[in-house]
Parts: sequence; C-alpha cells; structure tokens
Amino acid sequence: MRLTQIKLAGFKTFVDPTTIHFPGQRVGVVGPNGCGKSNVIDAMRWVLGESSARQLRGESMQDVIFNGSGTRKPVGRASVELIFDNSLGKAAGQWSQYAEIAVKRVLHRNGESGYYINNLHVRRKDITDIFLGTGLGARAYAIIEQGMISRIIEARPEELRVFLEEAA
Amino acid sequence: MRLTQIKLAGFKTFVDPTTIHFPGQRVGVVGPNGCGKSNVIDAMRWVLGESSARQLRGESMQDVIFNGSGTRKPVGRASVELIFDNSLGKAAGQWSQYAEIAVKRVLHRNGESGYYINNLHVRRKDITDIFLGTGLGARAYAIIEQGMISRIIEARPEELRVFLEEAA
Amino acid sequence: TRERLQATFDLVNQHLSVLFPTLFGGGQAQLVMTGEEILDAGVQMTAQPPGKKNSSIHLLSGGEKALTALSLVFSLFQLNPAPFCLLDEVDAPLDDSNTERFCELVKKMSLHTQFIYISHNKITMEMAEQLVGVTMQEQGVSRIVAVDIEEAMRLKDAIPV
Amino acid sequence: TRERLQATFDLVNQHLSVLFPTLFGGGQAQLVMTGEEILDAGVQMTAQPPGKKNSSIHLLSGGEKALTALSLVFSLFQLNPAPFCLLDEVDAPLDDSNTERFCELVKKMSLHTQFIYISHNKITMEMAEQLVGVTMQEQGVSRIVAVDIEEAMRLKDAIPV
Ligand SMILES: Nc1ncnc2c1ncn2[C@@H]1O[C@H](COP(=O)(O)OP(=O)(O)OP(=O)(O)O)[C@@H](O)[C@H]1O
Ligand SMILES: Nc1ncnc2c1ncn2[C@@H]1O[C@H](COP(=O)(O)OP(=O)(O)OP(=O)(O)O)[C@@H](O)[C@H]1O
Ligand SMILES: [Mg+2]
Ligand SMILES: [Mg+2]
Repeated sequence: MRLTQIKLAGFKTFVDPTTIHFPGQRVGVVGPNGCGKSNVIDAMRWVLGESSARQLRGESMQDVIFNGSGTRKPVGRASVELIFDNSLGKAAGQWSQYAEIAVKRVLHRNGESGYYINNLHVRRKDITDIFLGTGLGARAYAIIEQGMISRIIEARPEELRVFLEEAA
Repeated sequence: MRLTQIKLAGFKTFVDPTTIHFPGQRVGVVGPNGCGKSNVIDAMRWVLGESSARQLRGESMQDVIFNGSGTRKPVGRASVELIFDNSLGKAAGQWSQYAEIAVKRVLHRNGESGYYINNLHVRRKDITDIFLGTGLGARAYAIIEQGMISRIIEARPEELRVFLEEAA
Repeated sequence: TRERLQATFDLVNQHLSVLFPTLFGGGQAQLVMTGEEILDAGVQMTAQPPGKKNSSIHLLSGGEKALTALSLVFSLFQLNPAPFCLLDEVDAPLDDSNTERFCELVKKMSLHTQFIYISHNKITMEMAEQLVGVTMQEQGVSRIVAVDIEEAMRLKDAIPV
Repeated sequence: TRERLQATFDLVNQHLSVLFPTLFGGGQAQLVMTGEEILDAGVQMTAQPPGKKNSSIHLLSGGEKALTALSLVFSLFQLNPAPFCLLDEVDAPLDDSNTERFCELVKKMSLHTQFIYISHNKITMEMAEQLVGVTMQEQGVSRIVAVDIEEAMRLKDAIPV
C-alpha cells in the first residue's frame, strides 16, 4: 500500500487546499523553522485516527483547525485526505479489491467530524482496520516525530517497557 | 574573571594531560560525535563543585575517571584545573588580590578527593564562595548543557517555577 | 501475555544486533530486563559504540544516544513493518559520518518501505528521489513547492517572514 | 520570599521583552503565573513568533520552541551574568536565519561575557575568535588541536575510529 498523495485544507498552517504527491520511495521534506513540515506529519497521524490532542501538540482537537495569522482569519473546518495505491491488494477487509484507497478525516469547529474511505462515511475503527497487519496501528513505529528520539533516550525502565509492550 | 585555560587529566575521555587555552571572547568547540566536546563542559561543571553524578551523566562520582578504551587501561585518578585571569580583582574574599586564580579538583578511584585554589587545599565551599556575585553559583544559567533547552520546553508549570526560584 | 512480550523482547534484540553495528560501523547494543519477571520488570538498553567501554547509555554523547535510540526505533519498526515510515529530523544530532551510515540504512530499507523524512541535512537530502519544499511566504500560511537539491538548500534557510 | 520571586519574575519578563524579538526578528513572549499566589502557582511561557497567533508554546515548531527556550535562558542569565557562558549545541534545531540572529546576539553579549560554545553549525563557527578542535584518533581517547574554519568543518565529520 504505497502512499501516493496527501491533500490538506484548513489543517494547521495549511489553510489553503494543498496537494503533495509522493512518486518516490525516498521523499525529503525541507524548509525553514516553523514553515509547516512537522504539521504534515501531524496531518498523517490525524487522518490515520490519532485521538490524543497532545500527540498533535494541541490542547484540544480543535487546535488542528487553522486559527488565523497576521493576514488571515481563522477557518471553520480542517480536512486531510491520504491516497494509497492498493494495486497489490494488501489492504485488509472489504477494501482489498480497490486499486486506490482514499482515507479522509474532517473536523468542524462546531465539533462535527467524520471519517471517510473512498468518500464513504465510516467509523474510526474502519480506518484502523484497513491497516491491520500493515504495521500502521495506533502506536506502531512507522511515525517517528520530532522529539521521540530524545524521549526514548530519557525513558525510565518502566517507560521503555511500555514502548516494547505497545509494539508486541 | 576571564577563563584563560583548562587542564584535564584522567577526566572521562581526556585520559592524557591536556591543556586548552581560551584567548578569545568567543571560542567555538568542534568535532565529531562522541569525541569529547561535552566532556569538556562536564569538566568545567565538575571543577566548579558539581555534586550530582547525574548532572555529569554518570551513576556515581567515580564515573568521571577514565575507565578504559579498546587500547587503554582505566586510570586511578581524574583532575581538572581552571585558570582565571583576575587582574580586575573581581574574585570574592581572600583571593581578590591574586592576579591569577587556579581552581582545581581531584578524585581518586579509592574515593580520595580534594579541591585546591592556587594549589592550596580548600573546601568545596571555598570554591563556590570565590564565584559569589559573579553568577557562577550552583544552578546559575552560565552552563547550558546539551538537552537543557528541550528540558525547559518540556517543563511543566511546577518545574518551570523551580527554574525561576533557582535563579532568584 | 508473558510469552508474547518475551518473544517481542528477543526479536528486538535480534534486530538490534544487526542494526546497531550497521549504524555505528561496529559495537553492540542489547535490551536487558531490570528484574526477573518480565511482566513487571523494567527494560533498559545497554550500548557500546565501537572501541568504547561504557556500560550505561547515560554516559554516551548526544549523537551516540540519538543513533542508539534510532537503532531501537528501527528494530521495533521491523517487528511489523508498515508500508511507509515517516522520520522527523532524526538525523539532527548526527555528524556527517554517522549521517552517511544512517542514509545507507534508509536506502537499503527503502527497497520495501517508502520513506518520507524531514531534515535540514544536505547529505540526507541528497539521497532523496524527490524533494518537497515547504515555504511560508505569507505569515503563518504554508505552501508547497517542488525543489531540487540546490533550491532545497537555499529554501531551508529562507527568511520565512 | 514572595517579593524576591515576584521581582525575579518581573525582571525576567523585562529581559524577555527584549531578547525574544531580538532572536525571532519580532513577536513577543512572557512568563505567566498559573495561579494567584506566586509561592505555589506554576509558571508558564506564552510566546508568539512574528505573524503567528498561537497561544500555547506546545503548537510551536521544534526550532521555534528551541529559540523560545533560549530567550528564556539568556533572560535568566542576565539576572546575574557570570564572567563566562558555556553553550552546548543550543543552535542545533535552528535554520540559518534564526542561527544568524542567535549569532548577532552572542556577539553583542560577548562584549561583556566570554562565550565558549559547542556547535556543528558553520555559521556559528564563523563568528568564533578561536576554534578548538576535539579529535579521537585513538579509540575512546580525546585530543585537542587548534583549527581554522576549513579544518573545523572537515574535522567535525572526521571518522572518529
Ligand atoms: N491550528 C493552527 N493554525 C495556525 N497555525 C498553526 C496551527 N497549529 C500550529 N500552527 C503553527 O504551525 C507552526 C509549526 O509548524 P511546524 O511544526 O510544522 O514547523 P516545522 O516546519 O516543522 O519547523 P521546525 O524546522 O522548526 O521543526 C507554528 O508556528 C504554529 O504556530
Ligand atoms: N569515565 C569515562 N571513561 C572513558 N570514556 C568515557 C567516560 N565517560 C564518558 N566517556 C565517553 O565519552 C563519550 C562522550 O563524549 P562527549 O559527550 O563529550 O561527546 P561529544 O563530543 O559531545 O559528542 P556529540 O557531538 O555527539 O554530543 C562517550 O562515548 C563515553 O563513552
Ligand atoms: Mg518540525
Ligand atoms: Mg555533546
């Protein structure tokens, strides 16, 4: 299941609809401090079902919606869509026969929210189920965010054991 | 009180007697990972009276004594000496009239240890007293070690308040 | 369950025994339990870069600690490899020779896994098949631009305001 | 004592109001108390880089957090400036434009304070009056060598074993 695109709108600093294509096996993301690189990582975590605002550096889930800048007003809705190439049929369950799988999450400032697979409204569980057996479970080690490395270094023995349990 | 030299012997990776001169106001220290740069910082903390092994990345105070390498046996003694130019007479107390002040600390593997000022055996308190009013107190912000910046970022409100109290 | 945790523990150590020397160009690392009973013991890492005799990882340098943690992260990743792996500035504390070994390992792993990584490091950027530039011409608003390696190096330091 | 802590708190905020905009090229930062009574309230930092509307520092980027913490550290330093200041890789997460502002501040502060700093960053190395190279030709044994900027840049990546 190769990741081919990500589309963001209203998500953190990506207020305008933005599409990033990933044709390669090794993609480097570069730019100055604070320009939005880690926000792209947050977007991927979020659309894959992240339920903890702290893991996204926020205090509440609404913190992912673009909240304004010197030149722009806040917006009312954040959406992120990941598009996977599933031509090898690796996706689990009812989606295995689709050549392309689009996973989408939307959040409105009024609290309305939803998950979608190929534009069909689904539950969060359906999102995480797609990735069963593909190592993209909630706390798998596929996403190594800024600061995780130092957290591992500083981890006490009880904490390091939790890391191991989550991977087991 | 300008720092003019540091001399190390048997301290962590500085097993051979080494002198570093500091003629400039801005001195850059460079080298690959693990070559000993932060060990120089540890040496300065140590000679100025650091009493916590954890602050020096060790589990016990003996951890600062060179404990061997692929090609060398461990040694039995660590010593660090800092030499200050005191021609402006800024040092406090009985040392104010010396043009040069040498602060030295020695630790033997058998536990024998000592502090020296201008080769006179003194107590740890005499070392910290020299720097009274010069901002080099135990937890002053004159030494910013690797990782301190992230600790401040991660600090909870109670911890940040402790930082403030220590500086007060 | 005890068997599952023990099996995971042993598998991670198998991966570590390969990945740590790969990243460090030698040396060894292991997970060890701090007690008898795996279900309530803690887990610690011991690691020795080539030629060094330290026991605890606490004495290691900033770059050595980061590379050690990375070998553990990649070992955990290997337990159940996802189709892609996202790395956010994991190479920041590494000097050039450690960065080169890190890049060699990522190139090897990218035969089966898609890597998307954020970095300020030119060596890491050079191994990319594609470079995505993120800019902030307008205060607080991100935009994407495709870049090549020279543009990427200028971009990473562009004045964002 | 309450008066002393309050006085320290206010002084740090005075320094922050100068140092934060200096390092960021704009914006503002303050310490705030989380409660009424200073003796048992916690202390938090609010910080807004130029053009950004965030409230909490948690949403800031890695580089922005580091620069914010550095402005606090320098503010605390100013309360009782020592004759020297030792910095260990504080510029590691900074891009070039933030690094340049950091260097300008250090140059200014070095009129009265001796700075000894460890860095892998070429810009930071270029402002040094003296460069000390640390090498490890022999495994696990440190040696010192005086270097110029070109040698320093080669040295920092020399294969240590
Ligand atoms: N909901 C939001 N609305 C607007 N801006 C936001 C929102 N959430 C976060 N931000 C801004 O995003 C910025 C952080 O972006 P990000 O972490 O992606 O930077 P980065 O490119 O990774 O930088 P660095 O190289 O320093 O790590 C912060 O300045 C923050 O104010
Ligand atoms: N008592 C000791 N005897 C021998 N070696 C020691 C001792 N204490 C620490 N070391 C070694 O010192 C090394 C760490 O050195 P240091 O932290 O100064 O590196 P550094 O130059 O700051 O590197 P980096 O750029 O990665 O931060 C470790 O490899 C550790 O094994
Ligand atoms: Mg970032
Ligand atoms: Mg170091």
